Amino acid sequence: SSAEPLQNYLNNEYFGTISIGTPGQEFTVIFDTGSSNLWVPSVYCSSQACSNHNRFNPSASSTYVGTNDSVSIAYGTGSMTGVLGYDTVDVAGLDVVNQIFGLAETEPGDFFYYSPFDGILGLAFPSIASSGATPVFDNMMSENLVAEDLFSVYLSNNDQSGSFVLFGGIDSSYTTNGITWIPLSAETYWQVTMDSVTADNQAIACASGCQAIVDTGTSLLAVPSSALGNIQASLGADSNGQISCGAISTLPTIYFNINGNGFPVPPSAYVIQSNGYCSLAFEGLNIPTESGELWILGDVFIREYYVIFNRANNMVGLSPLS
Amino acid sequence: LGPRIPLRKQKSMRRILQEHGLLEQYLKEHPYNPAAKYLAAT
Repeated sequence: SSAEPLQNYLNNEYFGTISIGTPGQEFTVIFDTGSSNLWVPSVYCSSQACSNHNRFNPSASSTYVGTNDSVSIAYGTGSMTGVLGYDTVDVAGLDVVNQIFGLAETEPGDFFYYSPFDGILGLAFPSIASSGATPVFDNMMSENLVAEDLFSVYLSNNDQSGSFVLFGGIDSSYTTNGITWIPLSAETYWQVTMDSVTADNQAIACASGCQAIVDTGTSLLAVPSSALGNIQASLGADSNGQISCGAISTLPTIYFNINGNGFPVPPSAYVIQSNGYCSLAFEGLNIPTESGELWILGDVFIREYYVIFNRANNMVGLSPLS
Repeated sequence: LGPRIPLRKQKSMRRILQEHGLLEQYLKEHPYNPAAKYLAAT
């Protein structure tokens, strides 16, 4: 089974389109480097919640192969259950054959009706895939569909378009500021060891080191709850993260120090302005690991860098965009 | 360079729920817990 509560994707803003089956049936999905499974709704889901989404119809695909294996996704408002099946998945023109995926049969609750995406395409490692389902990118590699065993992500800051996932290559026009390669500390998520988080040359969190996941499926910067208060206090925010919009120009750049290199994120990136109010793009979470507390570097961080997820040598490459 | 899939930047589900006046109810019924995604895998 899998548990990826829908609220994890509440803030997500970046979506892409894939198709599954022959002929292809289109789905809007989140390309999520923080999970490893592919899920879409299916025609077996007849509730109103699913009625607002594209649903996969196995009988309309000549290449579909079903299984009797069931899966369950906890979506916050209840479980979305379904079955596993195999079919051809078209991602950016690459036909991944015999891709295993989840066909959701029951709705996750009324709120799924409002979800702007149909499903999720996980881009993390097979070790965290539910039901042992081989992730899409692993099949891309094993079927020799990609020139190099890596993919890269660019998230545009303001534009409605321009963002992309590039499979099997690095777009050198996004790496003119150089690439810093960071070895992974675990082959589960895209996880690295972070040395510290500093502002104005002072450690404001992670002073003794911690773990960090680069996750396109998380919008904000998720930090240990124990560190959140100190970050908010250091930046002059209240305990809800609210801050005076007029203070943005006086805020420091925050440095995420990883593998001996500092990766800056300016206040223009980590302060969210909405309806005349400003708040820090940090949220608290508590996940201790054997190697220290876990941080999630979500879209707020990724928008500052062209990120290369390299499966060939298990490294993450970061190239500053400004 | 390789196959590239464009990503669209759209309204988040939070924004959509907000516009429909349902965000407060959603968060009340389902307290936001970003850790859940990772705890499940571990």
